[in-house]
Amino acid sequence: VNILGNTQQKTFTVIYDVDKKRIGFGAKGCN
Amino acid sequence: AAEGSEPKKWHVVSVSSLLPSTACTAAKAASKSSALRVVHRHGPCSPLHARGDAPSHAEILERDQDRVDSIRRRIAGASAIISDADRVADSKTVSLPARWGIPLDTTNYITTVGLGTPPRNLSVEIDTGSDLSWVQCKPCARCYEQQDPLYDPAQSSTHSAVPCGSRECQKVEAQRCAADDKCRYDITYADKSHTNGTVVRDALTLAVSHALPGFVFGCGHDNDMGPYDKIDGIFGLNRGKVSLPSQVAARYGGAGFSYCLPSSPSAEGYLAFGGAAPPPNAQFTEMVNGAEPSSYYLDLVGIKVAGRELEIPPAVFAAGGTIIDTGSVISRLPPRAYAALRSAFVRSMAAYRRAPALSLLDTCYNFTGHTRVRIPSAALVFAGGTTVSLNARGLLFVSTVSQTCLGFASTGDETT
Repeated sequence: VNILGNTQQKTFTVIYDVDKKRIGFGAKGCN
Repeated sequence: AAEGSEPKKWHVVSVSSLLPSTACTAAKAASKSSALRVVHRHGPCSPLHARGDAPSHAEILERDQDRVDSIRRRIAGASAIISDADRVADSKTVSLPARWGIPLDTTNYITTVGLGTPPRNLSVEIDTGSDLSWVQCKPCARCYEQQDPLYDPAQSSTHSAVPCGSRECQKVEAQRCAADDKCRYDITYADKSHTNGTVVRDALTLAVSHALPGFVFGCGHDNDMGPYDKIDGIFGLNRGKVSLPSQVAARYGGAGFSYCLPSSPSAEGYLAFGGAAPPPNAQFTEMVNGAEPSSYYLDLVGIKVAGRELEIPPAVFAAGGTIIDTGSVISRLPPRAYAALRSAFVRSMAAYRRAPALSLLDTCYNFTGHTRVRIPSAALVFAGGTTVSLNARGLLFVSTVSQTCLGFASTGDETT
């Protein structure tokens, strides 16, 4: 299995939209 | 670097900006009142920081490999593990079966929650790769030293036990019923660290005025997390039936959540639940099903470096699927994909001196003497064309100025 680890997730808003079965990424999420 | 509508092909960054500050930079007041503060476990923003004794980068990466190995074992051998567990249960032995491969050993981000009534603040790791939340708990037969006072059920007016035959107990994957009708759990991790205890429920305060009554979690009476962990427990965020998002959804409707992991140990991020509108710049990709039902899978199909898509057949990524995991530090790619990424990165970095490998990271550079460095942009391409451009901190793993590495590794196996 491939892994998308936390180094690559840093600073993005990562959105787990479980109801719509989708995952989102928004840049500069911690600001 | 190209600006405007064209994606950047290069990042030009100050070398000093890649290194973490020794002081905590507090986040601005969150617009999301229900958001929890998220910090790196070993950074200056962490309540655990004052204790020191953080692991080295090499030790973090070695534990990261243990975690990824455990994820692979869980996927490859789940049926065999369950058979072993059942065999032990059938023999009616007192000791509970250890569940291997529940990968919790290197989660790196923590948040603070309130547990009980009145709420006691506890610092817990957040982990999208696990299900049952747990904290160290009185009475404690064997607990490691932690930051805060132990959670004491006797001091909470809203604590109650979860009976063996209850629906909540049946939802816990690693549970076993005991003769005293208490619902017990037992988890052993990839590095042989473990927690076991009873499944209980109590009020959980996520933020001011955001309480979750009857939160089901593990009350750990016998715990060993290895030499570095001083955390009070772990909170599971995966798709399992007793994970925190699942319990939030059961109470409030909608299992969605979002987080931002800070770019540096000295900065803060957040974890938020509920139906807040996604940021306008968010790009979505389909959440797909994989071999491990409680994990979050994405359909990764390509990688771009410096604006050019690498020549990697999509089937290379499809063989094992791709899990998104807050608890793994380094992303793992199939060997052919990693080789293509590494080659493109090395070509783009020809101006810089190479440095020795760092544990599983084999492509490292020495930036000593440089105030600014120019590194290629990289982007992950998902099914449907969603393209997520990584910033410099998402491409590099910075140990020191003299040893800064490409922050990806190979799975070592094309077929999994």
